[in-house]
Amino acid sequence: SQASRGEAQTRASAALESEADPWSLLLPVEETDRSGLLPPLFKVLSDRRGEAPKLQPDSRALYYMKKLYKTYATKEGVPKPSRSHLYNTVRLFSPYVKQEPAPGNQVTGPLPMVDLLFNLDRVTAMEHLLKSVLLYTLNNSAASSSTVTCVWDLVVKEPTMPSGKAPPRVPYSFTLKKHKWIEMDVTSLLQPLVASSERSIHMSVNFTCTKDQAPEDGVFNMPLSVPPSLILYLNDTSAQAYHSWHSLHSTWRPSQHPGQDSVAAHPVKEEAMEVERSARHRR
Amino acid sequence: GQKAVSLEAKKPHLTASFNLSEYFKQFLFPQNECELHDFRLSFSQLKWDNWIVAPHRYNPRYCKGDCPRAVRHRYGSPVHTMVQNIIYEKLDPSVPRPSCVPGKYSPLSVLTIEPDGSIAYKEYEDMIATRCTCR
Repeated sequence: SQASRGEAQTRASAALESEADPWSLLLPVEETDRSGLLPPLFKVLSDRRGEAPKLQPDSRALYYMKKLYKTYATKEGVPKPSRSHLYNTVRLFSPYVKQEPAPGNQVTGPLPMVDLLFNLDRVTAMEHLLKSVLLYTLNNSAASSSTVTCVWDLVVKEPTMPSGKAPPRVPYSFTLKKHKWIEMDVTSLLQPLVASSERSIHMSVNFTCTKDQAPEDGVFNMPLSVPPSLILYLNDTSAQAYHSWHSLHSTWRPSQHPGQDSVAAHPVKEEAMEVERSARHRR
Repeated sequence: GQKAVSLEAKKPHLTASFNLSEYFKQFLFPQNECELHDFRLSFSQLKWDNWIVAPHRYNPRYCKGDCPRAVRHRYGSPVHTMVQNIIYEKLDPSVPRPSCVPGKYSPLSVLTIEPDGSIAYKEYEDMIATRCTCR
């Protein structure tokens, strides 16, 4: 019995040592309290020390987000004061494509309807959608000086849209030479879905393009390299998120409790203007 | 009785040859005065670089050092800090002296790869200490 007791003690001390890494010091004893007490960043950090993400993002999507990061933050990671936008969160989702795009990466118009499935589970209830775009990457064979006008059809298949809602046809023109990416705004379509905490969106997209100088040539081979990504520009109203405009008027802090966020979160700009007016009035 | 004795012992002994420079010494700033220190870490040290894409270097900074007795103007401390100092010195040394802590922060932008493979750019409040205070 002496031996087994000694064994038990060594096992117990080994267990303590394995727990001694810093994040376990941050975590309360009860596992269940974890989400309540830790800000989301630490919750993510403590949940995932050393764990690699299950799915690796598309390299072009990662390249795009790195460029976005360099636009918004310094090398030390401090948000640049020059940025004027209200969003403090940008999420890029790659689609689960239901149909394989045309072979050889060259998709000739009119494009086949490509079914795209986006899973938006990572969007939290405190994140409110300000803008969303479909991001197309053009492969480098697209470099031509012609201006191209594209009309594209976007149909949301799930969740089913209210009847009678015609899919938007948005004439869209851009000069291929300048674009490595094409951003197509889908905010009006996704706003109600994200607001109603829809987290799985199935849509079909196709667009046909003609060259402005030679419309008689008919449709134009659209040099798309991969199916589009979906980018959501969000305003995270949780207390841990940074609110650049409110730091100018430090009188107002985002609501800490979910129940109040509906008032505080939506008229974000009006709130800021109001605070501005009252601050100026007080001055 | 003990407390009275210990307090009596703390009173400065004003002897005839009282040394003024000694007296003023207590108002000088401490050698290791409360101030901001750097601590540069990279997420690869924490083995988080496989999902935190940016920034590569993160300097959260920290505050360390002794708080001088006359803290008012230099640290933006409230009057309460001096009251706490007086309590510690004259009434009850078990009350802690004011501590050197961060008084102002700046946010941090983080680019992460989420478990589902999506990519998130987020700005977090209060992630870098930019000024120290005595409280």
